[in-house]
Amino acid sequence: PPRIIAVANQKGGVGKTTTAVNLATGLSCVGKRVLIVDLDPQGNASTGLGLPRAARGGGSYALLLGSESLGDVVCETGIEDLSIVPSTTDLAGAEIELIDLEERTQRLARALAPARRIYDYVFIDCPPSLGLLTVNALIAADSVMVPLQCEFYALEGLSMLLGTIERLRQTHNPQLEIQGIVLTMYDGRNKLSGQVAADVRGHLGDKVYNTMIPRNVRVSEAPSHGTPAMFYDHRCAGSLAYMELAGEMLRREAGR
Amino acid sequence: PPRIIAVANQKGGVGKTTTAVNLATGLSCVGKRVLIVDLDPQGNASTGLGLPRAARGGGSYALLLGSESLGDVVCETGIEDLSIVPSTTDLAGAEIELIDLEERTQRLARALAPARRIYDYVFIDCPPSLGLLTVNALIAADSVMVPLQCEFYALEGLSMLLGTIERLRQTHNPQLEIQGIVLTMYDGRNKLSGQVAADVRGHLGDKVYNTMIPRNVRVSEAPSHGTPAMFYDHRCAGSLAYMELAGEMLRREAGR
Ligand SMILES: Nc1ncnc2c1ncn2[C@@H]1O[C@H](COP(=O)(O)OP(=O)(O)OP(=O)(O)O)[C@@H](O)[C@H]1O
Ligand SMILES: Nc1ncnc2c1ncn2[C@@H]1O[C@H](COP(=O)(O)OP(=O)(O)OP(=O)(O)O)[C@@H](O)[C@H]1O
Ligand SMILES: [Mg+2]
Ligand SMILES: [Mg+2]
Repeated sequence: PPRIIAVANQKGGVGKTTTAVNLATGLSCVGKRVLIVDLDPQGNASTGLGLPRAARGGGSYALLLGSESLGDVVCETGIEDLSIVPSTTDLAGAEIELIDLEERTQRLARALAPARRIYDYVFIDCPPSLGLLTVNALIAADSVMVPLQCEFYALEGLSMLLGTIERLRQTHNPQLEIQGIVLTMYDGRNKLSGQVAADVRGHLGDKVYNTMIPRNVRVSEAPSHGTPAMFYDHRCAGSLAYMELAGEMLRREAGR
Repeated sequence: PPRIIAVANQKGGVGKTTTAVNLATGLSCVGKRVLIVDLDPQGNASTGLGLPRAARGGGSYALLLGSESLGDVVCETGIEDLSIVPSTTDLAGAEIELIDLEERTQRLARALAPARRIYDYVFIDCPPSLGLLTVNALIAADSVMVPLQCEFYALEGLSMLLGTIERLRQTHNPQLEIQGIVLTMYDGRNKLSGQVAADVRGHLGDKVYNTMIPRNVRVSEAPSHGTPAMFYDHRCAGSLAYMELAGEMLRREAGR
């Protein structure tokens, strides 16, 4: 059955965009039809998939404000079975504009309803905050994927995020669950990485994927070529880890 | 003369908190009286300076909403000449609460006015967004310090940030200028870092500090001990770079 997954964490720079882009690409490579919704005003996922600013149309802003329907705003990425609703600079003003609208927290959920008939997976790349954009994503989603950088500050924000997810589950979206926690930018040479990973596994058990994404410079080079790491360098450690993560995610889904 | 500096960049994880904490510490070590205002609901600067959650008082939330004055919310850090207005979890709801208030964009500017009589420098650590909290900081500030991670995605967001600063200079704060751009997490071994650094210097010239902050694991270990890198390991490359940055900043100020 189709699944809408919010990729969220209010801590900045933890690998939300990188995970959304590369995991979505990995799943499309094994024949799943995948849509990415770029809900970050920075538009990194759109850039990371090579969409020039001038060719993004109304994007996720028009979808949220209801001026266009899903079919009008979906763009192709040039990668088979992978499409995107890009982000435009208008999105920076969306949170203030949404405040006065009816059902301001359910707009994305309504707008994405048709996606379930077309795609196997929808990934929503969230901005680094718990404002109205991320709240819309959490209410539209079936589950949340939480990229967690193996750093101390990133650990600190986890309880705030899990608290917000729990609150929205009770007030707006009873089916919302944790898809999984992905440890990112893991560096085996430094003991802090290992301590954070052990700490998170100790608290959250098998909600944490076995697959860890290593810090790997090829991953951070790929966006400047407008292509996912998997296409930029499919043999690098980062690409292999994201393929492995796609496999682990599918295996867990099959075992549900 | 006293100077209020907003440490801002809507791109997440670029080193805003690390720069605010370590630069403020460096300046206090050379006899400047420094205040940090933690305006990020995550509260990383408060944690990085060892303030337990239970001992934070009303914090920056009370200051913004006007329920307490500056003197009531300032806390000591245990470091001579360095004080902090901590962040509390209430701050997560502040943006929505501010929307309906009078002068919602000038509240921090008014609240920090008394700071000019007490401190030589005030650093405001901003969250990773351009919402009402960061707008309040940019209107309260004399200048903006922009930490910029030497990565492709971080470069993409710079023009959006500079555009917002320019707009606020015209509408709300005519004196607002760029204090400087700090290149962070520079890794000489990878060519992407060098390309980004050269690109930024090419566009922005001497607005970019000569001092670059190297990627250094001791810097990311320090917050788990509740202390700045300078006190955790004053000989590490990261601490030395922040001392150098403090020196460069003071030298530039003297030359103005
Ligand atoms: N495994 C990795 N190895 C090396 N660099 C990485 C890796 N994952 C992400 N990066 C780089 O780290 C930076 C932060 O990653 P990314 O932008 O995906 O995080 P984010 O959580 O989406 O950030 P934001 O909070 O700003 O949206 C980027 O420059 C990215 O290229
Ligand atoms: N020079 C450095 N070397 C190594 N690690 C660093 C360095 N500077 C910052 N870090 C680490 O990188 C991560 C991001 O830095 P930091 O939290 O200061 O960024 P930020 O811009 O404040 O993030 P946010 O956008 O979430 O507020 C932290 O885990 C921090 O410890
Ligand atoms: Mg992102
Ligand atoms: Mg921060």
